[in-house]
Amino acid sequence: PTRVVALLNQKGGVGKTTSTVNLGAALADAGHRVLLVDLDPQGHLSLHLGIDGSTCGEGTYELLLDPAVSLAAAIQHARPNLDVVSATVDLAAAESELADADDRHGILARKFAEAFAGGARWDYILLDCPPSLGLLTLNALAFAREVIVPMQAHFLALQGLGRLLETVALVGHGVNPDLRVAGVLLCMHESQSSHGREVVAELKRFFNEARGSAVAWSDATVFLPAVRRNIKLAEAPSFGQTILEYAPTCPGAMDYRTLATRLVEDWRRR
Amino acid sequence: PTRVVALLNQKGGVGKTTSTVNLGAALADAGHRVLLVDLDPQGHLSLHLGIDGSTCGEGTYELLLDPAVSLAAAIQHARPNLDVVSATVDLAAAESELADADDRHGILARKFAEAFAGGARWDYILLDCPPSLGLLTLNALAFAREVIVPMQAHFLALQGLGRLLETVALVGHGVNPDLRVAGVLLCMHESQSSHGREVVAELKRFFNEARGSAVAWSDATVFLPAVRRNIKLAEAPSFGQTILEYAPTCPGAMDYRTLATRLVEDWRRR
Ligand SMILES: Nc1ncnc2c1ncn2[C@@H]1O[C@H](COP(=O)(O)OP(=O)(O)OP(=O)(O)O)[C@@H](O)[C@H]1O
Ligand SMILES: Nc1ncnc2c1ncn2[C@@H]1O[C@H](COP(=O)(O)OP(=O)(O)OP(=O)(O)O)[C@@H](O)[C@H]1O
Ligand SMILES: [Mg+2]
Ligand SMILES: [Mg+2]
Repeated sequence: PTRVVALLNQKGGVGKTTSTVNLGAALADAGHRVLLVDLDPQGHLSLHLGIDGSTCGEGTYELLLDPAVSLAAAIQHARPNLDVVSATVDLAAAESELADADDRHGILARKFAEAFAGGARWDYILLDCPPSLGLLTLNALAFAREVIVPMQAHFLALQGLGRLLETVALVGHGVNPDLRVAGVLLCMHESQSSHGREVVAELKRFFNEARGSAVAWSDATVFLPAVRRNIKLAEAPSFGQTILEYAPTCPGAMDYRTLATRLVEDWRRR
Repeated sequence: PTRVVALLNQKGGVGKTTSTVNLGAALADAGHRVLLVDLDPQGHLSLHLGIDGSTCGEGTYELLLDPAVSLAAAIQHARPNLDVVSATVDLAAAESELADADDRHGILARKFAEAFAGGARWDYILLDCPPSLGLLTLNALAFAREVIVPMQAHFLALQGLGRLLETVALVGHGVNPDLRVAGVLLCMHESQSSHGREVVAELKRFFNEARGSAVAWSDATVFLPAVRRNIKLAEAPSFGQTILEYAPTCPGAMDYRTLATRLVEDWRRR
C-alpha cells in the first residue's frame, strides 16, 4: 500500500523541508518509488533539489486551482525514483482564490484519487507543508494517511504542539477518519543538552498518556534517531543537492538514512 | 529620542523573540527604559519572561481592537526598566476582526501617539513580530522607526529577504516615510561554517550595492557580533528567564550584551 505522509508543523524553520527532501532521497536511494509534493509557496523543496519551480510548467498551484490539470501534468522526475510536484509563489494566492470553492480541502485528495485510478503508483508520497494550519495544510491532512511532526527539542517548540494535534483531530473526525499521527521527528538536535533530553522526556510522557485512547496520536512515538544539527544539511540546498549527493557520509546523511530504514521497517510491521 | 525597533522576519524560528527579550533585557540592565511589545499570537515573548499573558488584563489584542483601551492599561512591569505588552492567542483573530477597520495599519501608531502626548517615555521600544507580513506586522512597520532582521546565515534563509524588504519599502513609500532598515542580526550563528561566511559575505555585498541609493536599507549593515548558537538561549524561556538571569556569563548573554552596547553607540552617533 502507498504510504502518504504529511510533514506538518505550523512553526517555521523546524526542518519540514529538509526532512521531506532527505527522507525522500534516502527512500528513493533504497529502491522505493517516491513522490514529494511541495505545498509551501516559499518553494524551498524545489529549490533544495535544484529544480526551478517557475519554469517547469504545471505545479501545485495549477493542480489545486485548475480542474483540467491532472497530477501527471504536474510531475517532474527530479532524481531516479524521486518525483516532485513543485510550488511557486502563486501558491500564496490559493488560500483566497479557493475560499469559495466546493470541498476546497479535498482537492489534493481528489486529484490523487483520479491519478491512482489511472494506474499511477508510488511507495511513498511525502507532503511538505507550509508553516501554517491554513488551506494548503488542510489539503495535505485531508489526503494524508499519516502525519510526522518535525520539531526541535526546545521548550518554545512544545508550545505549538497542542494546537497542531487539535487540527489533526478536527480533520480526523471530519473528512479523514483514518488519519494517524505517526510521531515526532526531532530535527537540529543537540544530544548533549539536558534541556533537549527533558523536552524529549516530556514528549514521550505525553504520547504514553495517550496510549489506548481514541485520539489520532494514540500510537505516536518520538522517532529515533533524532536528526543531529549538522551544518552540511543547511549547505546542501545552496548546491541544489540532497544530503546524500552533497555529503553522503556526514552525520546528517547517516541520520536520514537510518530514519528511512526504521520507518520502512515500522511500516512493514503494521 | 525614543528608538522604536521592529524585529522582523516572515520566516519562522529565526530568533525574533529570543532577540527581543534578550536585547531588551541587556538594554534595561544598562539603565535604559525599555518597552517590549508582543505582536505574535503565539505569545512567546510573555512566556519567555515568565508572564502569563492571559491573566494580565489588557494586552496587544485589546489595544488593537478596543478604542477605549489605552497603552497604559496594557502595560506590565516585567523587570526593572523593562515593561511589556503581552499577546494572547485572541490576537490571531485580530487580522480578520480588523479587516474593515479604518486605517487598520495605523492603530498601534495612534495608541502610542496618544500615550506619548500624555507623557509616556521609554528609551527603546522593541516590537516582536509574528512570522508573517500580515496586519500585525504592518502595524509594527507603520509605527517603527527602524527594522532589524534576525536571521540565520543559511542559504534558504536568504530567499525570503527580498520579499521582506519589498514590504518595508511599500510601507516606507506609503504610511511611514522615515522607516529604515538598520540591518541584519545573525542568530544561532555557527562561525566555523564556511557556508555561514559565504552567506554573510552575500548579505554584505547586497547592502553595499544599496549604499547611496534611495532605498530604506541604503545604510543597513550586518550587525556584529553574530549571536552564536548556544543551547542556554533555548533553555532560558523554560524557566521564564532572560539569558542575563539564567546564565549571565554564557556566550549567549555576552553576545546580546555586546550587541546592545554596539546598538546604543551606533544610535548615539547618528
Ligand atoms: N539538522 C540540521 N542541521 C543544520 N541545519 C539544518 C538542519 N535541518 C534543517 N536545517 C536548516 O535550518 C533551516 C530551516 O530548515 P527547513 O527549511 O527544513 O525548515 P522548515 O520547517 O521547512 O521551514 P519553513 O517553516 O520555513 O518551511 C534551513 O536553513 C535548513 O537548511
Ligand atoms: N542563539 C541561539 N542558540 C540556540 N537556540 C536559540 C538561539 N536563538 C533562539 N534559539 C531557540 O530557537 C527557537 C526559535 O527562536 P525564536 O522563538 O526566538 O524565533 P522566532 O523567530 O521568534 O520564532 P517565531 O517565528 O515562531 O516567532 C527557540 O526555541 C529558541 O529558544
Ligand atoms: Mg519548509
Ligand atoms: Mg517569535
